[in-house]
Amino acid sequence: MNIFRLAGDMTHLASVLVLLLKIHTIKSCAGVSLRTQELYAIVFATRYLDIFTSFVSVYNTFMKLVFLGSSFSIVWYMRYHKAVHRTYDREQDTFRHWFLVLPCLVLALLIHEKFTFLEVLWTFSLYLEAVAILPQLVLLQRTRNIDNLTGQYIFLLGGYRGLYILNWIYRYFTEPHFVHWITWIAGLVQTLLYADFFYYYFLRFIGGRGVE
Amino acid sequence: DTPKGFHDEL
Repeated sequence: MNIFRLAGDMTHLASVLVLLLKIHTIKSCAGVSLRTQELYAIVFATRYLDIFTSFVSVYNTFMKLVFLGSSFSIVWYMRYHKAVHRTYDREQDTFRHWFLVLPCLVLALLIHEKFTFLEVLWTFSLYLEAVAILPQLVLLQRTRNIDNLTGQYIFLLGGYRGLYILNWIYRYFTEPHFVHWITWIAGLVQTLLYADFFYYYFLRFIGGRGVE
Repeated sequence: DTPKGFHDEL
């Protein structure tokens, strides 16, 4: 564990807590894409299958349970909780996210580190996570300006993988044989997809306006 | 660290 990875995990945890805070306290998911949340639930479900077979550390297992529990409960809230579901913007959240799942699965079957069931699903979860934010970014452009909590959620979600890139650089220079091209490229693509959002997000900080 | 091949990152 290094400071970059810890900062990345804490940023990721913060993004999930901000979203849960928004949905649980003000009972609103306005501006939040259910489709992105569904993709993230699949990402964690396919990435953490080894939670039962391989024990890394208490921290690792605990965080996996937190991410699994929060992603599925957010989907449940947005789908079935009466008050929250009412604030869900169904007409605008129309990105065909299921079209993202199949190509990621095919790609994982073609490009992976090891051809085993767990490894292919783990690789699939990496590819899927790289594009999971797309429905949310499309929704963002349709609903003109968003509230601060949603903006902070997306900012933290984009930032965590950026910190992971620093973690990979650090591990590359400090651990022999630490080379994971698939993870690095997927993480880089994922972070680059936020570039446009980061630009407007920082403009907001400088200009003090809402996220246009 | 973790057994070879397992992923130790989240």
